[in-house]
Amino acid sequence: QAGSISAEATASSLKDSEPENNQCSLHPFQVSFRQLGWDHWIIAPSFYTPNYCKGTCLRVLRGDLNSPNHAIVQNLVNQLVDSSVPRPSCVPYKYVPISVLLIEANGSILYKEYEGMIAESCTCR
Amino acid sequence: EGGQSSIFLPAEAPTLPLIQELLEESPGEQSRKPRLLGHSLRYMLELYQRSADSHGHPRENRTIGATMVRLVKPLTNVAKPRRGTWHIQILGFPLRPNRGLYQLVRATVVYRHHLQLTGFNLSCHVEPWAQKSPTKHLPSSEGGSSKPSLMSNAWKEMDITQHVQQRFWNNKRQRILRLRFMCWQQKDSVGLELWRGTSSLDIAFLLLYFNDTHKSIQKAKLLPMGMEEIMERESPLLRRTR
Repeated sequence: QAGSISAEATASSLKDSEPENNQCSLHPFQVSFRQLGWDHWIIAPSFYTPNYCKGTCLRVLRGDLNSPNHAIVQNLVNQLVDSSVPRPSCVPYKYVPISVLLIEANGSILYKEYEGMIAESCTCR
Repeated sequence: EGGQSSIFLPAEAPTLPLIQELLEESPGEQSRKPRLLGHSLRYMLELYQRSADSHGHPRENRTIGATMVRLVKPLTNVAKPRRGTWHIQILGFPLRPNRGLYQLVRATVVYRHHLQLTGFNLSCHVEPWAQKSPTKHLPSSEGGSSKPSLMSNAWKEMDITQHVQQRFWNNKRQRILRLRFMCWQQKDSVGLELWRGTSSLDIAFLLLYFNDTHKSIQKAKLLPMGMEEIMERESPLLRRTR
């Protein structure tokens, strides 16, 4: 059974080719807090680069995507069992923080490090 | 503004700590960042530049020792009757109730050590003040203060961590931390009116250093009821989003 499943999966994956630049990857993106409508309380920084993840998650997931085993299984379920179960999505894997300087409603000034503000890498899950 | 789409917060999405805090603490659209750089804003900008790069990435060699620093300006300023050559103001700093989200690691007061009023020099210092125990004597030394690294020689910084932690930090209600700002003049020439005209915003500010607790980190993973509360509160940000 394992052999037949493996053969089916391999055959399908050969058809599942995607140009490398369309595959799941990290894309740089910079925003200003003015664009977000937060510039009247965020003093610094003026800009920040949250980045985003975008692209196709192939049926055979690349090792550098750090996908959990569940993503591999979900791919197989979609392909072999039930196509209504979606394939894994390209989403951020690791995040890094940024430091922000804010002015609060009562006039206090706040320096704060916020976790999870910038996507550093992507995964399929 | 002008039809430009703003932030959409779907009802079922967990509220990010940043967004929730900003919704709670936002000064409102009509408020604008101060145009003139007072000492307090200058201090925090220097602190920010030392702790993060231009993109907002925390510097690896930062020495701030905390993940959050709040600069609190005095809310109240009461000038006391002059005692000899001593001029005294009681400064009141509002302290937020402790909800267990952050651990206070350090509290200091940065104050004007040398004050100039129309050419007359005054030497000043700060000490904690308690209404029920007025001191009859006036201190003669300024032990415990040092020059803050981000300010000129006219300023000094005094550690009051123990005082704040013992008296205020475990209190669930908002309290006022009162400090006595005392200045000594050499010549008996500075009138009370001149002294009263001294803006409390320019003579002292409080610095509170915090680290995240397990609760504050965990809060990011909770599914608020946060979202329903925000929708019900009709916050200005969401009103604008609609």
